[in-house]
Amino acid sequence: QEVPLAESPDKHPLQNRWALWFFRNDKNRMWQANLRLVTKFSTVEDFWALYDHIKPASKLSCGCDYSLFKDGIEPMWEDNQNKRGGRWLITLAKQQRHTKLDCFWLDTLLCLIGEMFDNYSDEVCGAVINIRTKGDKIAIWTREAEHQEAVTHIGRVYKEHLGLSQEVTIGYQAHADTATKSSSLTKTKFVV
Amino acid sequence: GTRIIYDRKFLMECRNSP
Repeated sequence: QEVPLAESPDKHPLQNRWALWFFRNDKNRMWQANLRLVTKFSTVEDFWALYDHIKPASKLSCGCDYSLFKDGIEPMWEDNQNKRGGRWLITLAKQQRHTKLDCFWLDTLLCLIGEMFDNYSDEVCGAVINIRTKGDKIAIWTREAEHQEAVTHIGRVYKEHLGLSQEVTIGYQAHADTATKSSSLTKTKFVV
Repeated sequence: GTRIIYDRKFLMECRNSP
């Protein structure tokens, strides 16, 4: 359901307008038909109005996703802004759905809308959370997998914002590799 | 132009402000 959001001069503008998407897995329909745009926002206050209005990720059914992408970028590999890119992937253990998932996802969203990746924030396309029986996943998508300096900077800052310890590593996968292999075999391009 | 950057603390403070 679309959430109407009023514009106001008193609100704090964001650098980018963002679009929240919702995916529900209905196997009788094509993948793209299961993807819905929820709403777009471009102020801090409208972000919170939306966030506080929708279900927390941990309460979604298995097979559902939320995606937050910059306006104009669709949350799929095929989009021109994504197709040469990749993702920093956080995989969670099953029991973490009730402890870490919502915190990690909120911190991911705040990193995006707050433009917390310094001069490399333009490389960020969006973020996706997948609710899955096998284990939930959160990822930040960037636009160019070959931009090593930008990608690794984003990974380091992201890891720091999630409060992950130095012993924990996270990996970056190019979408081109994910698209052609089963996810468990996708090669990791960078690690931080 | 200048990028609009907000830190986590500021964003969290905006959550419940009137």
